[in-house]
Amino acid sequence: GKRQYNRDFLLGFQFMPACV
Amino acid sequence: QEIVSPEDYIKHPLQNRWALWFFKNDKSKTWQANLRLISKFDTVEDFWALYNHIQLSSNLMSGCDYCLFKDGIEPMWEDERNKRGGRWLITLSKQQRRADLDRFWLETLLCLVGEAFDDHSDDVCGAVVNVRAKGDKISIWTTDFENKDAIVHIGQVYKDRLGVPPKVIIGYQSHTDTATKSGSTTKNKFVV
Repeated sequence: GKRQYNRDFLLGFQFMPACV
Repeated sequence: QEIVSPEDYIKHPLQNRWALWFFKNDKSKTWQANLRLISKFDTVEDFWALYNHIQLSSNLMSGCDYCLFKDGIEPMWEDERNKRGGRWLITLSKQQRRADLDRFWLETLLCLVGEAFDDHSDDVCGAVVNVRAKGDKISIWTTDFENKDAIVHIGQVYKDRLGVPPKVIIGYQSHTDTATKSGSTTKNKFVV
């Protein structure tokens, strides 16, 4: 299957601290 | 000992790698020379790192474009994956630059990187925002104007995601028709 991400999931990452 | 889940340190991979392009209208240069690749990304985290770093569309000078295309597809009609394709076109009024342009473009980007069109996402080549004094435009480009099922599904999902009211019609036009049009409007192959 495809890696689908819905909008709320994606928006949740907008201001996450960058990965180490 | 602290247990760290992979969720905390592995970036979230996207289905596709995407390339963001920027077009700046400099009349002393050729169209292709005005088109620059900004960056590519293939994770959710790297998408936001890029998006948060660049200007909003509404801050760009008139004549500029952003284009987000799958890696390997150039944002022009001539590309092998575009030449038999077309676009769902959203035309914005001048007033909508303040109210809708940035919101619509972000929603468009989220549709693409999140693969919002299910199996028909394979038909998507990319999306373009044109910032223009006479009215801005946003479009989603697909690969084949004869793939009716894919195009209509993409159009329905896209219209819904943008929150376009049902009574407002959006149209899909082939690039061939756009390139050879004689007047200011191109005929629609499909509408939703």
